[in-house]
Amino acid sequence: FSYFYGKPRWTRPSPINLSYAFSPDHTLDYLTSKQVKAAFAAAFARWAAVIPVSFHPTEDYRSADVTIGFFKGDHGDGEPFDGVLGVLGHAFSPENGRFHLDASERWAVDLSEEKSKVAVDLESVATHEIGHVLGLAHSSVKEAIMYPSLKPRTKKVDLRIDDVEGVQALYGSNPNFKLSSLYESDMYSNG
Amino acid sequence: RPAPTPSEMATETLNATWHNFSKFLDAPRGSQLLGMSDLKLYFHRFGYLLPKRKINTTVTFSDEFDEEFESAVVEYQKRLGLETTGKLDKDTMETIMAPRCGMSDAAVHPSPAGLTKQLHTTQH
Repeated sequence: FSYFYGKPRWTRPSPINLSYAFSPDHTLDYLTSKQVKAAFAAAFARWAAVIPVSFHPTEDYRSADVTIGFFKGDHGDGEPFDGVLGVLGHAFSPENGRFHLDASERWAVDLSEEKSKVAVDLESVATHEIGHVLGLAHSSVKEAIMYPSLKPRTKKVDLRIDDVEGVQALYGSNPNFKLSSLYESDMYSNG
Repeated sequence: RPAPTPSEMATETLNATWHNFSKFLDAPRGSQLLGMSDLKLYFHRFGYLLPKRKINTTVTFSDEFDEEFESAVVEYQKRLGLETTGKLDKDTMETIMAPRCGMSDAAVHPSPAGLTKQLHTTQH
């Protein structure tokens, strides 16, 4: 795991509660709001399970800590999106909270239903970008959520030891989480 | 025939931005290949290569597979968990062309294990 330069993190008093909201203007027309919100709720829950940080949705986009939207091409932050595949999304380090996904991708919430060869799993990318929102940079561990690339039609949502150790070094551990359970899970999945 | 669904249309639309890089597979150091500058721009974008030249505010690179680019490839391979050959081998090219997060790989504070050297910071 690695961090952004200066190791920024959300610095408000513990317990940290972060709100998130979706842009009312920059949405997708082929997924329902409910589907998108469910994918993000699952992604936020994965991180909240390992650190003492909670996330809650709000309708107030302007005042939310984390602001999420689907944008095309040049969307004003100096990092224009490039169409189908290529760059999938980006998010800013703490405590900025901006979280942008490329609206040109074919985002999927259920790969068994979505038949496109270029479909990208929304929850997987959301989980990765939330890592950036929390202060993690990219990892060199291929299995980690914070590894920078993701092939189309691939679902990768489980935090690995590398992700958990990185984020817990920033925020501490959720008292209900046991790292040993993840070691056992990793050992099992790696044979 | 019914109009295709958005899903079917998306299947026909493939991104060519990085797919064109496949022509650089196994390109040797010292070679001069048209479009190599675009691959160098990719390495610049994600934090592995600093430009030698700037025309106005536009970053430009040569089409030569030079020593500096080889070092950038090695750094990329180290950071992405690839075999460090310094060559544009199959694994490296597949990783380069894979869809990815737009965040630079460079703006990092190394983990205690000492993962990488710091190249530069970004606006993020």
